[in-house]
Amino acid sequence: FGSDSRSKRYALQGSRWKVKNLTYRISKYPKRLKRSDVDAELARAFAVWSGYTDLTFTPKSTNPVHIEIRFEENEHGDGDPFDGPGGTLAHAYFPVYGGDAHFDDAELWTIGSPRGTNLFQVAAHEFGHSLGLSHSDVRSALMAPFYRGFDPVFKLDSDDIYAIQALYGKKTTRGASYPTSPSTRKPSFVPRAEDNELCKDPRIDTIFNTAEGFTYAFKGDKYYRLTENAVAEGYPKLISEGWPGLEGDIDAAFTYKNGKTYFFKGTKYWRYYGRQMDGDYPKEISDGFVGIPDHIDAAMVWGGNGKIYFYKGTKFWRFDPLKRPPVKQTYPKPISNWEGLPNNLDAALQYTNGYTYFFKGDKYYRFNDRTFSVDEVNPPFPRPTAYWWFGC
Amino acid sequence: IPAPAPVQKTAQAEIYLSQFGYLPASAKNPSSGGLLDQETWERAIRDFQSFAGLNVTGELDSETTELMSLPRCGVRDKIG
Repeated sequence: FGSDSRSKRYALQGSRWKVKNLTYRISKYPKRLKRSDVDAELARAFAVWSGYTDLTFTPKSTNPVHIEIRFEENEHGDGDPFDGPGGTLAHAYFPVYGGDAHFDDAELWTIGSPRGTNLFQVAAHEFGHSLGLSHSDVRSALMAPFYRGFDPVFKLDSDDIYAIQALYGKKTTRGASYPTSPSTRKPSFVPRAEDNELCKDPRIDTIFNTAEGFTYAFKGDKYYRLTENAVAEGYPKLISEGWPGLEGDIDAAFTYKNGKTYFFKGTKYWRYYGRQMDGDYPKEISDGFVGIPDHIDAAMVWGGNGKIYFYKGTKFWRFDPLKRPPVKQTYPKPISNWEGLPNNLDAALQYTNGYTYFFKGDKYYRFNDRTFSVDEVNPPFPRPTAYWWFGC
Repeated sequence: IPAPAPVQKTAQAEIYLSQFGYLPASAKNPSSGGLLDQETWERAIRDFQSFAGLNVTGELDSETTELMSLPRCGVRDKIG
Protein backbone atom coordinates (compact mmCIF):
# COMPACT_ATOMS: atom_id res chain seq x y z
CA PHE A 1 0.00 0.00 0.00
CA GLY A 2 1.12 3.60 -0.57
CA SER A 3 0.56 6.65 1.67
CA ASP A 4 -2.68 7.43 3.51
CA SER A 5 -4.05 8.86 0.30
CA ARG A 6 -3.52 5.42 -1.30
CA SER A 7 -6.35 4.04 -3.36
CA LYS A 8 -8.22 1.22 -1.67
CA ARG A 9 -7.55 -2.23 -2.99
CA TYR A 10 -6.78 -5.88 -2.42
CA ALA A 11 -3.63 -7.27 -0.79
CA LEU A 12 -1.68 -10.41 -1.62
CA GLN A 13 0.01 -12.27 1.22
CA GLY A 14 2.96 -13.26 -0.96
CA SER A 15 2.52 -16.98 -1.45
CA ARG A 16 0.38 -18.96 -3.86
CA TRP A 17 -0.05 -22.56 -5.02
CA LYS A 18 2.32 -23.63 -7.78
CA VAL A 19 -0.36 -26.00 -9.13
CA LYS A 20 -3.87 -25.08 -10.25
CA ASN A 21 -5.67 -28.37 -9.72
CA LEU A 22 -6.20 -28.35 -5.98
CA THR A 23 -7.85 -30.92 -3.73
CA TYR A 24 -9.71 -30.38 -0.49
CA ARG A 25 -11.20 -32.44 2.31
CA ILE A 26 -13.81 -31.61 4.93
CA SER A 27 -12.32 -33.58 7.80
CA LYS A 28 -14.68 -32.27 10.51
CA TYR A 29 -18.24 -31.16 9.74
CA PRO A 30 -20.39 -28.61 11.61
CA LYS A 31 -22.79 -29.91 14.24
CA ARG A 32 -25.97 -28.34 12.95
CA LEU A 33 -25.91 -28.81 9.16
CA LYS A 34 -26.39 -31.87 6.96
CA ARG A 35 -23.16 -33.10 5.41
CA SER A 36 -24.59 -33.07 1.90
CA ASP A 37 -25.65 -29.44 2.36
CA VAL A 38 -22.17 -28.51 3.60
CA ASP A 39 -20.57 -30.37 0.66
CA ALA A 40 -22.72 -28.44 -1.81
CA GLU A 41 -22.16 -25.03 -0.17
CA LEU A 42 -18.39 -25.41 0.10
CA ALA A 43 -18.22 -26.59 -3.54
CA ARG A 44 -20.10 -23.41 -4.47
CA ALA A 45 -17.69 -21.35 -2.37
CA PHE A 46 -14.69 -22.81 -4.22
CA ALA A 47 -16.50 -22.23 -7.53
CA VAL A 48 -16.45 -18.49 -6.75
CA TRP A 49 -12.69 -18.57 -7.45
CA SER A 50 -12.63 -21.16 -10.24
CA GLY A 51 -15.11 -18.97 -12.10
CA TYR A 52 -12.42 -16.40 -12.80
CA THR A 53 -9.26 -18.51 -13.01
CA ASP A 54 -8.15 -21.94 -14.25
CA LEU A 55 -8.08 -23.20 -10.67
CA THR A 56 -10.01 -26.42 -10.11
CA PHE A 57 -11.06 -27.83 -6.72
CA THR A 58 -11.67 -31.54 -6.25
CA PRO A 59 -13.18 -32.90 -3.01
CA LYS A 60 -11.50 -35.99 -1.54
CA SER A 61 -12.43 -38.16 1.42
CA THR A 62 -8.85 -39.08 2.33
CA ASN A 63 -5.57 -37.22 2.82
CA PRO A 64 -3.30 -35.94 1.40
CA VAL A 65 -5.12 -32.90 0.12
CA HIS A 66 -4.02 -29.30 -0.44
CA ILE A 67 -6.73 -27.68 1.69
CA GLU A 68 -8.16 -29.32 4.80
CA ILE A 69 -11.40 -27.87 6.19
CA ARG A 70 -12.53 -28.30 9.80
CA PHE A 71 -15.36 -26.97 11.97
CA GLU A 72 -13.95 -26.57 15.49
CA GLU A 73 -14.68 -24.76 18.77
CA ASN A 74 -12.41 -22.84 21.16
CA GLU A 75 -8.79 -24.11 21.22
CA HIS A 76 -8.37 -26.56 18.37
CA GLY A 77 -4.69 -27.25 18.12
CA ASP A 78 -3.31 -24.38 16.08
CA GLY A 79 -2.74 -21.92 18.92
CA ASP A 80 -5.44 -19.60 17.56
CA PRO A 81 -8.53 -20.45 19.65
CA PHE A 82 -12.03 -19.49 18.56
CA ASP A 83 -14.11 -17.27 20.81
CA GLY A 84 -17.68 -18.62 20.86
CA PRO A 85 -20.63 -17.04 19.02
CA GLY A 86 -19.81 -13.76 17.23
CA GLY A 87 -16.36 -12.20 17.16
CA THR A 88 -14.07 -14.37 15.06
CA LEU A 89 -16.11 -16.56 12.67
CA ALA A 90 -13.32 -18.46 10.96
CA HIS A 91 -9.68 -18.27 9.88
CA ALA A 92 -7.57 -19.79 7.15
CA TYR A 93 -3.87 -20.24 6.41
CA PHE A 94 -2.08 -18.88 3.38
CA PRO A 95 -0.58 -21.43 0.95
CA VAL A 96 2.89 -21.09 2.45
CA TYR A 97 1.39 -22.12 5.83
CA GLY A 98 -0.62 -25.03 4.42
CA GLY A 99 -3.83 -23.41 3.15
CA ASP A 100 -6.17 -25.07 5.67
CA ALA A 101 -9.45 -23.38 6.70
CA HIS A 102 -11.07 -23.58 10.16
CA PHE A 103 -14.62 -22.47 10.99
CA ASP A 104 -15.90 -21.67 14.49
CA ASP A 105 -18.61 -24.26 15.10
CA ALA A 106 -20.03 -22.14 17.91
CA GLU A 107 -21.52 -20.00 15.15
CA LEU A 108 -25.01 -20.72 13.80
CA TRP A 109 -23.96 -21.60 10.23
CA THR A 110 -26.89 -21.24 7.79
CA ILE A 111 -27.57 -21.76 4.09
CA GLY A 112 -29.64 -19.38 1.95
CA SER A 113 -31.08 -17.64 5.01
CA PRO A 114 -30.70 -14.20 6.60
CA ARG A 115 -30.52 -15.94 10.02
CA GLY A 116 -27.25 -16.87 11.60
CA THR A 117 -24.01 -16.69 9.61
CA ASN A 118 -24.00 -17.56 5.91
CA LEU A 119 -21.69 -20.51 5.34
CA PHE A 120 -21.19 -19.90 1.62
CA GLN A 121 -20.05 -16.29 1.99
CA VAL A 122 -17.65 -16.92 4.90
CA ALA A 123 -16.23 -20.01 3.19
CA ALA A 124 -15.62 -18.16 -0.08
CA HIS A 125 -13.75 -15.50 1.93
CA GLU A 126 -11.63 -18.03 3.85
CA PHE A 127 -10.78 -19.93 0.66
CA GLY A 128 -9.50 -16.61 -0.68
CA HIS A 129 -6.90 -16.75 2.13
CA SER A 130 -6.18 -20.41 1.37
CA LEU A 131 -5.30 -19.27 -2.16
CA GLY A 132 -3.03 -16.42 -1.04
CA LEU A 133 -5.29 -13.38 -0.71
CA SER A 134 -5.03 -11.12 2.31
CA HIS A 135 -7.72 -8.72 3.49
CA SER A 136 -8.88 -5.94 1.22
CA ASP A 137 -9.81 -2.47 2.49
CA VAL A 138 -12.49 -2.20 -0.22
CA ARG A 139 -15.59 -2.55 1.95
CA SER A 140 -17.67 -4.17 -0.81
CA ALA A 141 -15.01 -6.78 -1.50
CA LEU A 142 -15.50 -10.39 -0.43
CA MET A 143 -12.00 -10.20 1.05
CA ALA A 144 -12.92 -7.34 3.40
CA PRO A 145 -12.47 -8.69 6.94
CA PHE A 146 -15.95 -7.94 8.29
CA TYR A 147 -18.99 -10.20 7.84
CA ARG A 148 -21.63 -8.06 6.19
CA GLY A 149 -24.69 -10.28 6.64
CA PHE A 150 -26.49 -12.61 4.23
CA ASP A 151 -26.35 -11.34 0.64
CA PRO A 152 -28.95 -13.15 -1.53
CA VAL A 153 -27.51 -11.60 -4.65
CA PHE A 154 -23.85 -12.45 -4.05
CA LYS A 155 -21.43 -11.17 -6.69
CA LEU A 156 -17.65 -11.10 -6.53
CA ASP A 157 -16.33 -7.54 -6.41
CA SER A 158 -13.95 -6.48 -9.17
CA ASP A 159 -11.30 -5.96 -6.47
CA ASP A 160 -11.48 -9.68 -5.61
CA ILE A 161 -11.30 -10.65 -9.29
CA TYR A 162 -8.20 -8.50 -9.86
CA ALA A 163 -6.64 -10.04 -6.75
CA ILE A 164 -7.16 -13.69 -7.65
CA GLN A 165 -6.16 -13.12 -11.28
CA ALA A 166 -2.99 -11.33 -10.11
CA LEU A 167 -2.05 -14.65 -8.51
CA TYR A 168 -3.40 -17.25 -10.95
CA GLY A 169 -4.15 -15.41 -14.21
CA LYS A 170 -7.44 -15.07 -16.06
CA LYS A 171 -9.72 -17.99 -16.84
CA THR A 172 -8.92 -19.61 -20.19
CA THR A 173 -10.74 -22.92 -19.82
CA ARG A 174 -14.51 -23.45 -20.06
CA GLY A 175 -16.75 -25.80 -18.11
CA ALA A 176 -18.18 -25.87 -14.63
CA SER A 177 -17.26 -22.70 -12.85
CA TYR A 178 -18.87 -19.90 -10.92
CA PRO A 179 -20.44 -18.17 -13.89
CA THR A 180 -20.89 -14.42 -14.10
CA SER A 181 -24.47 -13.27 -14.40
CA PRO A 182 -25.88 -13.88 -17.87
CA SER A 183 -26.25 -10.13 -18.21
CA THR A 184 -22.53 -10.04 -18.87
CA ARG A 185 -22.48 -13.32 -20.81
CA LYS A 186 -21.11 -13.03 -24.28
CA PRO A 187 -20.92 -16.06 -26.49
CA SER A 188 -17.22 -16.76 -26.94
CA PHE A 189 -18.16 -19.09 -29.78
CA VAL A 190 -21.32 -19.20 -31.79
CA PRO A 191 -22.51 -22.76 -32.50
CA ARG A 192 -23.79 -23.13 -36.02
CA ALA A 193 -27.48 -22.20 -35.63
CA GLU A 194 -28.62 -25.29 -37.47
CA ASP A 195 -26.78 -27.36 -34.81
CA ASN A 196 -28.57 -25.74 -31.95
CA GLU A 197 -32.32 -26.28 -31.95
CA LEU A 198 -32.60 -23.70 -29.20
CA CYS A 199 -31.47 -21.01 -31.61
CA LYS A 200 -34.41 -21.71 -33.89
CA ASP A 201 -36.91 -22.03 -31.07
CA PRO A 202 -35.54 -20.81 -27.69
CA ARG A 203 -38.70 -21.63 -25.73
CA ILE A 204 -37.75 -24.16 -22.99
CA ASP A 205 -39.77 -26.44 -20.75
CA THR A 206 -37.63 -25.83 -17.68
CA ILE A 207 -34.17 -24.79 -16.49
CA PHE A 208 -32.44 -25.72 -13.23
CA ASN A 209 -29.08 -26.03 -11.44
CA THR A 210 -27.74 -29.28 -10.04
CA ALA A 211 -26.07 -29.54 -6.63
CA GLU A 212 -22.70 -29.61 -8.43
CA GLY A 213 -23.41 -26.17 -9.87
CA PHE A 214 -24.20 -27.18 -13.48
CA THR A 215 -27.13 -25.52 -15.27
CA TYR A 216 -29.43 -27.56 -17.57
CA ALA A 217 -32.27 -26.57 -19.91
CA PHE A 218 -34.94 -29.14 -20.85
CA LYS A 219 -36.90 -29.07 -24.11
CA GLY A 220 -39.08 -31.96 -25.21
CA ASP A 221 -37.17 -35.20 -24.72
CA LYS A 222 -33.75 -33.49 -24.88
CA TYR A 223 -31.54 -31.53 -22.48
CA TYR A 224 -28.74 -29.01 -22.85
CA ARG A 225 -25.93 -28.10 -20.42
CA LEU A 226 -25.31 -24.37 -20.30
CA THR A 227 -21.90 -22.83 -19.71
CA GLU A 228 -21.35 -19.20 -18.84
CA ASN A 229 -21.48 -18.25 -22.52
CA ALA A 230 -23.74 -20.67 -24.33
CA VAL A 231 -24.86 -24.26 -24.81
CA ALA A 232 -22.00 -26.63 -23.97
CA GLU A 233 -20.61 -28.58 -26.87
CA GLY A 234 -21.96 -32.09 -27.45
CA TYR A 235 -25.55 -31.22 -26.58
CA PRO A 236 -28.51 -31.87 -26.86
CA LYS A 237 -28.67 -35.28 -25.25
CA LEU A 238 -31.67 -37.41 -24.33
CA ILE A 239 -33.25 -36.77 -20.93
CA SER A 240 -33.86 -40.51 -20.53
CA GLU A 241 -30.10 -41.07 -20.79
CA GLY A 242 -29.17 -38.22 -18.47
CA TRP A 243 -31.69 -39.08 -15.77
CA PRO A 244 -32.66 -42.75 -16.24
CA GLY A 245 -36.39 -43.25 -15.64
CA LEU A 246 -37.32 -39.63 -16.23
CA GLU A 247 -39.81 -38.72 -18.96
CA GLY A 248 -39.56 -35.85 -21.47
CA ASP A 249 -41.78 -32.77 -21.69
CA ILE A 250 -41.09 -31.83 -18.08
CA ASP A 251 -43.08 -28.87 -16.68
CA ALA A 252 -40.67 -27.66 -13.98
CA ALA A 253 -37.57 -28.61 -11.96
CA PHE A 254 -35.44 -27.33 -9.10
CA THR A 255 -32.65 -28.52 -6.81
CA TYR A 256 -33.35 -28.06 -3.13
CA LYS A 257 -30.69 -27.36 -0.48
CA ASN A 258 -30.69 -31.06 0.37
CA GLY A 259 -28.87 -31.48 -2.94
CA LYS A 260 -31.83 -33.38 -4.49
CA THR A 261 -33.44 -32.40 -7.78
CA TYR A 262 -37.23 -32.51 -8.20
CA PHE A 263 -38.94 -32.81 -11.60
CA PHE A 264 -42.64 -32.10 -12.21
CA LYS A 265 -44.91 -33.19 -15.08
CA GLY A 266 -48.72 -33.17 -15.15
CA THR A 267 -49.91 -34.66 -11.87
CA LYS A 268 -46.59 -36.38 -11.10
CA TYR A 269 -43.14 -35.62 -9.72
CA TRP A 270 -39.78 -37.38 -9.49
CA ARG A 271 -36.85 -36.96 -7.05
CA TYR A 272 -33.25 -37.56 -8.07
CA TYR A 273 -29.98 -37.50 -6.14
CA GLY A 274 -27.43 -36.59 -8.76
CA ARG A 275 -28.45 -38.66 -11.80
CA GLN A 276 -30.02 -41.51 -9.82
CA MET A 277 -33.75 -41.71 -9.03
CA ASP A 278 -34.00 -41.33 -5.26
CA GLY A 279 -36.70 -43.89 -4.46
CA ASP A 280 -39.89 -45.20 -6.08
CA TYR A 281 -41.02 -42.47 -8.48
CA PRO A 282 -43.04 -40.91 -10.05
CA LYS A 283 -45.39 -40.03 -7.20
CA GLU A 284 -48.46 -37.79 -7.22
CA ILE A 285 -47.71 -34.11 -6.59
CA SER A 286 -50.61 -34.12 -4.12
CA ASP A 287 -48.64 -36.76 -2.16
CA GLY A 288 -45.34 -34.97 -1.72
CA PHE A 289 -46.29 -31.32 -2.23
CA VAL A 290 -49.56 -30.83 -0.40
CA GLY A 291 -51.23 -27.60 -1.48
CA ILE A 292 -49.47 -27.39 -4.85
CA PRO A 293 -51.57 -27.82 -8.02
CA ASP A 294 -50.91 -30.16 -10.94
CA HIS A 295 -49.65 -29.09 -14.38
CA ILE A 296 -47.49 -26.28 -13.06
CA ASP A 297 -45.64 -23.87 -15.34
CA ALA A 298 -42.44 -23.24 -13.37
CA ALA A 299 -40.75 -23.74 -9.98
CA MET A 300 -37.61 -22.55 -8.20
CA VAL A 301 -35.95 -22.12 -4.82
CA TRP A 302 -35.84 -18.39 -4.16
CA GLY A 303 -32.47 -17.11 -2.84
CA GLY A 304 -34.27 -14.43 -0.81
CA ASN A 305 -35.59 -16.92 1.74
CA GLY A 306 -34.65 -20.43 0.60
CA LYS A 307 -38.31 -21.38 0.10
CA ILE A 308 -39.78 -23.14 -2.96
CA TYR A 309 -42.03 -21.17 -5.31
CA PHE A 310 -44.43 -22.69 -7.83
CA TYR A 311 -46.03 -20.75 -10.70
CA LYS A 312 -49.13 -21.64 -12.71
CA GLY A 313 -51.19 -19.38 -14.99
CA THR A 314 -51.67 -16.07 -13.17
CA LYS A 315 -50.86 -17.39 -9.69
CA PHE A 316 -47.97 -18.54 -7.50
CA TRP A 317 -47.62 -20.67 -4.36
CA ARG A 318 -44.92 -20.67 -1.68
CA PHE A 319 -43.97 -24.09 -0.30
CA ASP A 320 -41.95 -24.37 2.92
CA PRO A 321 -41.04 -28.02 3.67
CA LEU A 322 -40.20 -27.08 7.25
CA LYS A 323 -43.70 -25.75 8.01
CA ARG A 324 -47.05 -27.43 8.63
CA PRO A 325 -48.99 -26.86 6.47
CA PRO A 326 -46.16 -26.25 3.94
CA VAL A 327 -48.44 -23.87 1.96
CA LYS A 328 -50.17 -21.13 3.96
CA GLN A 329 -53.89 -20.53 3.49
CA THR A 330 -53.06 -17.11 2.02
CA TYR A 331 -51.78 -18.78 -1.18
CA PRO A 332 -52.13 -18.74 -4.16
CA LYS A 333 -51.30 -15.11 -4.79
CA PRO A 334 -51.18 -13.22 -8.12
CA ILE A 335 -47.91 -13.36 -10.07
CA SER A 336 -48.34 -9.59 -10.48
CA ASN A 337 -46.89 -9.34 -6.94
CA TRP A 338 -43.55 -10.09 -8.68
CA GLU A 339 -43.50 -6.65 -10.27
CA GLY A 340 -42.84 -6.73 -14.00
CA LEU A 341 -43.26 -10.48 -14.50
CA PRO A 342 -45.76 -11.85 -17.03
CA ASN A 343 -48.28 -14.62 -16.30
CA ASN A 344 -48.07 -18.12 -17.80
CA LEU A 345 -44.33 -18.50 -17.33
CA ASP A 346 -42.27 -21.29 -18.90
CA ALA A 347 -39.43 -21.58 -16.38
CA ALA A 348 -37.76 -20.00 -13.33
CA LEU A 349 -34.27 -20.33 -11.91
CA GLN A 350 -32.11 -18.99 -9.12
CA TYR A 351 -28.82 -18.95 -11.02
CA THR A 352 -25.51 -19.72 -9.30
CA ASN A 353 -24.66 -16.02 -9.42
CA GLY A 354 -27.47 -15.41 -6.94
CA TYR A 355 -29.82 -13.65 -9.38
CA THR A 356 -33.35 -14.99 -10.07
CA TYR A 357 -34.38 -15.47 -13.71
CA PHE A 358 -37.77 -16.09 -15.34
CA PHE A 359 -38.32 -17.38 -18.87
CA LYS A 360 -41.29 -17.03 -21.19
CA GLY A 361 -41.36 -17.71 -24.92
CA ASP A 362 -38.14 -16.47 -26.48
CA LYS A 363 -37.47 -13.91 -23.73
CA TYR A 364 -36.17 -13.89 -20.15
CA TYR A 365 -36.37 -11.54 -17.17
CA ARG A 366 -33.81 -10.91 -14.41
CA PHE A 367 -35.46 -10.27 -11.08
CA ASN A 368 -34.00 -7.90 -8.50
CA ASP A 369 -34.54 -9.60 -5.14
CA ARG A 370 -33.88 -6.38 -3.26
CA THR A 371 -36.46 -4.21 -5.04
CA PHE A 372 -38.67 -7.27 -5.61
CA SER A 373 -39.18 -6.28 -9.23
CA VAL A 374 -37.74 -7.01 -12.64
CA ASP A 375 -34.30 -5.35 -12.87
CA GLU A 376 -34.37 -1.99 -14.61
CA VAL A 377 -31.10 -1.88 -16.54
CA ASN A 378 -29.86 -1.21 -20.06
CA PRO A 379 -30.49 -3.07 -22.25
CA PRO A 380 -33.85 -3.56 -20.54
CA PHE A 381 -35.59 -6.82 -19.70
CA PRO A 382 -37.07 -8.93 -21.18
CA ARG A 383 -34.05 -9.86 -23.26
CA PRO A 384 -33.69 -12.51 -25.99
CA THR A 385 -32.90 -15.82 -24.32
CA ALA A 386 -31.26 -17.29 -27.41
CA TYR A 387 -28.48 -14.67 -27.48
CA TRP A 388 -27.78 -14.34 -23.75
CA TRP A 389 -28.20 -17.94 -22.61
CA PHE A 390 -27.75 -20.18 -25.62
CA GLY A 391 -25.00 -18.35 -27.50
CA CYS A 392 -26.96 -17.88 -30.70
CA ILE B 1 -25.78 -14.25 17.64
CA PRO B 2 -26.15 -12.08 20.74
CA ALA B 3 -26.04 -8.38 19.80
CA PRO B 4 -22.36 -7.47 19.75
CA ALA B 5 -21.39 -5.49 22.86
CA PRO B 6 -19.12 -2.63 21.71
CA VAL B 7 -15.55 -3.07 22.77
CA GLN B 8 -15.56 -1.07 26.00
CA LYS B 9 -12.14 -1.06 27.43
CA THR B 10 -8.83 0.02 25.97
CA ALA B 11 -7.45 -3.36 27.05
CA GLN B 12 -9.88 -5.17 24.76
CA ALA B 13 -9.08 -2.76 21.95
CA GLU B 14 -5.39 -3.46 22.54
CA ILE B 15 -6.00 -7.19 22.23
CA TYR B 16 -8.05 -6.64 19.07
CA LEU B 17 -5.45 -4.36 17.44
CA SER B 18 -2.61 -6.76 18.18
CA GLN B 19 -4.67 -9.79 17.13
CA PHE B 20 -5.26 -8.28 13.70
CA GLY B 21 -1.76 -6.91 13.16
CA TYR B 22 -2.04 -3.23 14.07
CA LEU B 23 0.03 -3.53 17.27
CA PRO B 24 3.04 -5.75 18.03
CA ALA B 25 1.97 -9.23 19.14
CA SER B 26 3.37 -8.57 22.64
CA ALA B 27 0.52 -6.12 23.22
CA LYS B 28 -1.93 -9.04 22.87
CA ASN B 29 -1.40 -9.82 26.52
CA PRO B 30 -1.68 -6.46 28.29
CA SER B 31 -0.91 -8.14 31.62
CA SER B 32 2.60 -8.67 30.30
CA GLY B 33 3.08 -4.97 31.02
CA GLY B 34 4.11 -4.29 27.40
CA LEU B 35 3.94 -0.52 27.72
CA LEU B 36 2.84 1.36 24.63
CA ASP B 37 3.82 4.91 23.86
CA GLN B 38 0.97 7.20 22.87
CA GLU B 39 2.23 7.59 19.29
CA THR B 40 2.24 3.82 18.67
CA TRP B 41 -1.24 3.52 20.17
CA GLU B 42 -2.70 6.34 18.13
CA ARG B 43 -1.02 5.15 14.92
CA ALA B 44 -2.49 1.69 15.44
CA ILE B 45 -5.98 3.16 15.82
CA ARG B 46 -5.50 5.40 12.78
CA ASP B 47 -4.35 2.41 10.72
CA PHE B 48 -7.39 0.38 11.71
CA GLN B 49 -9.78 3.27 11.06
CA SER B 50 -8.24 3.86 7.65
CA PHE B 51 -8.38 0.16 6.71
CA ALA B 52 -11.98 -0.13 7.85
CA GLY B 53 -13.07 3.04 6.04
CA LEU B 54 -13.86 5.01 9.24
CA ASN B 55 -13.06 8.64 10.02
CA VAL B 56 -9.38 8.61 10.90
CA THR B 57 -9.26 10.28 14.33
CA GLY B 58 -6.59 8.27 16.16
CA GLU B 59 -9.04 8.06 19.06
CA LEU B 60 -10.94 5.04 20.31
CA ASP B 61 -14.32 6.63 19.50
CA SER B 62 -17.67 4.82 19.57
CA GLU B 63 -17.73 4.21 15.81
CA THR B 64 -14.39 2.45 16.09
CA THR B 65 -15.25 0.31 19.09
CA GLU B 66 -18.56 -0.57 17.44
CA LEU B 67 -16.80 -1.88 14.34
CA MET B 68 -14.31 -3.80 16.46
CA SER B 69 -17.21 -5.76 17.93
CA LEU B 70 -18.62 -6.96 14.58
CA PRO B 71 -18.24 -10.62 13.51
CA ARG B 72 -15.25 -11.00 11.24
CA CYS B 73 -12.54 -13.24 9.83
CA GLY B 74 -9.80 -14.24 12.25
CA VAL B 75 -6.94 -13.63 9.80
CA ARG B 76 -4.80 -10.54 10.51
CA ASP B 77 -5.45 -7.44 8.38
CA LYS B 78 -1.77 -6.52 8.51
CA ILE B 79 0.60 -9.34 7.72
CA GLY B 80 4.39 -9.13 8.19
